[in-house]
Amino acid sequence: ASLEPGPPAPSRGRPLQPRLPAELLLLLSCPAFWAHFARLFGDEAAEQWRFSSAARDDEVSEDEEADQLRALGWFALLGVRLGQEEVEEERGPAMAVSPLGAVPKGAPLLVCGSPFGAFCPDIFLNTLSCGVLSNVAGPLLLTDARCLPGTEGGGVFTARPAGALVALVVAPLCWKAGEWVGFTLLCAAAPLFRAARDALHRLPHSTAALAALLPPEVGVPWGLPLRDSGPLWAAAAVLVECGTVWGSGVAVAPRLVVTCRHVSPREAARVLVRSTTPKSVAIWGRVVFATQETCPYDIAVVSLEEDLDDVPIPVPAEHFHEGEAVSVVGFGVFGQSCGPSVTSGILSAVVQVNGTPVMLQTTCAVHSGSSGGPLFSNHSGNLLGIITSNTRDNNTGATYPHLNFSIPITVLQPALQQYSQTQDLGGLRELDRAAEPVRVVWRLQRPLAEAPRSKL
Amino acid sequence: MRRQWGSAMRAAEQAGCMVSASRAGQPEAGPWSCSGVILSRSPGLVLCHGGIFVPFLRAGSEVLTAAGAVFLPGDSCRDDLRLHVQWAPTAAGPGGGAERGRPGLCTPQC
Repeated sequence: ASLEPGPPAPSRGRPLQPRLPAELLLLLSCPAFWAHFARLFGDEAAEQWRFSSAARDDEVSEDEEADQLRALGWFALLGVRLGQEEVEEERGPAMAVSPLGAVPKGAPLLVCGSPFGAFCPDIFLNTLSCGVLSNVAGPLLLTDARCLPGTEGGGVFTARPAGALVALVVAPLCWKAGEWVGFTLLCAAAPLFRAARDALHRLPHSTAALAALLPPEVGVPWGLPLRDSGPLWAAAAVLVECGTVWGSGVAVAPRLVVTCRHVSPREAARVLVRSTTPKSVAIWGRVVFATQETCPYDIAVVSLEEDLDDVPIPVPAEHFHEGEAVSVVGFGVFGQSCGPSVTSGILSAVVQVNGTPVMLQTTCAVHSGSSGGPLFSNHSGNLLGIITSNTRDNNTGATYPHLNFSIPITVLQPALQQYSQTQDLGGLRELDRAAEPVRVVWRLQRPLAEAPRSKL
Repeated sequence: MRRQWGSAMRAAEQAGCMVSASRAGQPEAGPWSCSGVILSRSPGLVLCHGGIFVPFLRAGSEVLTAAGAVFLPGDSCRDDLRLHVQWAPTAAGPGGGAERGRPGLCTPQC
């Protein structure tokens, strides 16, 4: 690497400042982050989870990986030594910090980092990526914004209030059982700054004055609400447990939950349905309908013994618009360890048979455990479909979370409405008689060419 | 994107920086680098990830997982630690000092 000052080079059209020398003031961590990290990622972190920026095949020694894991939730406060030119430079806008818990799941986030760190800053400095707040466990946050190695320490900002710092990147990539999980691990900024203030006051040298330079939490001076309840649909997913199998589901009536057949495969089976937001409840139910194994629509319907109070019942969509912004809500990856995750993307394809939508595809990250969860339109908040699967390449064994399939709610809605009103399963049983072209689509086969007609 | 993010993008880009660490006299051994957030430009105060400091910890990385370790003072790292911060100017200002590329990352044709 060349560390010598080179000729002035523009940074995407803007001149870069020279590299400024700095000194380490302190290293700090957020203790609550570690508690939640241990709960979510378990004791077998080294076995199942990896947070290395290095690719799976790269030669990273066990010692190096252990070092990376130990340093995961640590941050550093640096004092930058300025030259006269920098001192005279404009100070830049004041920064504010979003209080812990103020940003709701599903809220848009903007990550600003420098991929590959010191490599080619004139190209990569302050590269932006956006996503949503996918999940929250205390100060441990997850976003589906795609980040790259070197963005560790990058700032994560809210759209509303504009530019409030909500978190810093802890690990841009995480892998579970060798598969890339499309989440970036974050540490909330507010508790980190509290820890920094506390540390600065306890250090023997006169660093206490620096505490005054740490940004304040968003409050009255900003004139903006501290908390936003977020989209209602972010609380719409429920956890469905059937014996040792679990997945996601969505309530379509206070006592009726739709999930996948591969989550609750047997009719009459007892199922436990858990809702985590706004409060944690568990209600028993039984599977009243599950499509046959040969049916392309992987659906089961669960009737509950009690009402699922406070869980929002979504409005079913009637139309689908390719390219529209959508979100998936489900218990993928973490199951019961924390509430449902929200991932964002677009409706990438609406597959139709004879003009009727029979399959939806999205670019949202969908992980194992999300099956049965709802797919929502961000614009209308309406329920678009039920997630059934992501994609695996059987030749390579690779899983693609960002290519996934949902059953359009328009396929299910008439039958669900009929059952809800009359307890008649007739409409649901019709799903088992899906036409061959629908089966062909769900087998990911090419449509059969029309048989050549005899000219005789 | 710009319509939704407008001022948030400006704030994010104004706050972003890059931090590199190297050993005194051995620049070829690094630098270790990461991203950071500018908390104050004058006086200069930056928060960045702690992972790049692991090779410099006097007591080794085990000190990070020691019971009750919430913070470590700056002198926890060896004296040969050299740090540099690079950020974009708030307004048009003097440029210079950009690093040249180095092997390891390329742009394969797709």
